[in-house]
Amino acid sequence: MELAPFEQKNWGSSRLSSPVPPLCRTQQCCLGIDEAGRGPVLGPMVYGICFCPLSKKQDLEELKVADSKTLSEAERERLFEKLDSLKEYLGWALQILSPNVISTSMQQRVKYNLNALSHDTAIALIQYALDSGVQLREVFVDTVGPAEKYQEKLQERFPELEVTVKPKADALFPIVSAASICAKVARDYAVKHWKFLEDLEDVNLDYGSGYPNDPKTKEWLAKNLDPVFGYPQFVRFSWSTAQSILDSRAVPIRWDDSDGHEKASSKGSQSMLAFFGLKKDDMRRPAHRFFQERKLETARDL
Amino acid sequence: PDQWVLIARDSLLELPKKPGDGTFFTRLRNPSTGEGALFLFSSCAQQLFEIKVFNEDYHSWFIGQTVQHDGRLFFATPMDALFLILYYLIKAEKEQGKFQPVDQVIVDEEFPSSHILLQCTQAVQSLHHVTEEKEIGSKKFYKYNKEKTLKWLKKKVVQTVKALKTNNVCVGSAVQSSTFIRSRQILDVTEEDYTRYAHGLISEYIPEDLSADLLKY
Amino acid sequence: LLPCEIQYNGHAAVDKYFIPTI
Repeated sequence: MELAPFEQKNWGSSRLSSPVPPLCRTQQCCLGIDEAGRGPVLGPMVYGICFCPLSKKQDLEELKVADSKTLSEAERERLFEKLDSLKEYLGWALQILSPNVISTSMQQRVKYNLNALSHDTAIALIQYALDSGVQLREVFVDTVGPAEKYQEKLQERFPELEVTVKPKADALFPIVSAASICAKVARDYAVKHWKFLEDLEDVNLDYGSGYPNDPKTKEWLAKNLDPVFGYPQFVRFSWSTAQSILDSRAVPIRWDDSDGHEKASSKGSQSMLAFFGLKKDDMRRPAHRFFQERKLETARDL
Repeated sequence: PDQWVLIARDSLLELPKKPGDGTFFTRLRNPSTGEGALFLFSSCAQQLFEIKVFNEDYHSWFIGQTVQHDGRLFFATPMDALFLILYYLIKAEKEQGKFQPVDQVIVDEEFPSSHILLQCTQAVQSLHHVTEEKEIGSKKFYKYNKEKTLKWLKKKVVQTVKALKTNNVCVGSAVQSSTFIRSRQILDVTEEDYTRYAHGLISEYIPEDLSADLLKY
Repeated sequence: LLPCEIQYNGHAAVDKYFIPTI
């Protein structure tokens, strides 16, 4: 799998896709969506879609892609090569969400949690297939959050399609399993070939499973923590494992909106009288507007 | 902390000709509030600079390969030392009301560096703008004169108005960002707006009573 | 000048983590 566009800009989001088979533009198709790398604290999350004509569903079943979870990395890669060779009737597309995109989305001021990000990514991929001329009829998706609500959301967005959201969809629907293979292979590759943007010396990729409860992963995080800058962008800062190590070992940093919570809680414990007394600063004549507007003050001392 | 970020003229960094003659910070009495404030004297105390600080919450500096927690940005801007001397002249007038040598006027136990103001030759040479002078022998004696001071301050206000216009400072009632450039001139800004604004700025450097008198003037 | 307050004075690996861009 060739992920050069993502490798070069692995702090953003990248879309990769196969050419759309002509058959998919003329026959009614099914599309499966699955993800890879939701749980780890390291590396990107990948959303994959696969689509093929309804008439080719049986061919996919015969490929036995449904057992993808039991496969090794090498076996998955072989299966992907097989899928990719079915260019006449099978197409795929991937959306790679870098750890940086995941972190910044989840930590932005207007809440945008991982489920919302996942839903939007899936919707964008379906739309991509439609925009590319694929004659979509059926969509099969693994659950992200409550299945019914997700199905409702997708159905409302795409009323012309038949949407099925089910847990363990990759075991039930070969087209979803095919998408799962594509997503997993992409994630494996992206992690293996990760180029650290940061100029780090002797960083190794022996981070264990990458899951937050893996002691080896935690050790890797602690070892690669910079007290001012935190982690390399390989890490999902928004994961609570990453955050708790930062809280205990990094220098404290305050932002413009940091005090919002502190002020709210401290005001509750203040006496009402505190708001009515004149403080010493209030008794000083206020500075001229010129200085106030520019946040300039007289320096009393260094 | 032993490090701060300051914007100042290059000339303030020149090495002094003699040890002890270099640029230095000191606290002097702010003539408007009467409280201590930070000032800077150039080499040999020839020029006085006021120190203003850009102080917004939640800032720090990267300086080379270091972090400086203190995110303030200091500015050293030249100012007319006569404003500071004026404070003492007015005080002397209120307390004693007689002609005195200027080195006896600028005495401040709380801010002992204030005598250094006497080294600002340009300000000392301009004392006649705000005082009546008498010369006995070779010695000069000064007494605060309100009328002369108001005339001098008016010139300051006029100069400030010119500077406000040249620098496109927004003096109207509408609040706008200093980086916002309007495509059309605001037509409702009057000469009076400029004068009031300039008066307000000058008032940052004079006692409140004098500011009120200046406004009437 | 940073848009946050870092409660620390000392070394920071600025070159490694920070790419100034115009």
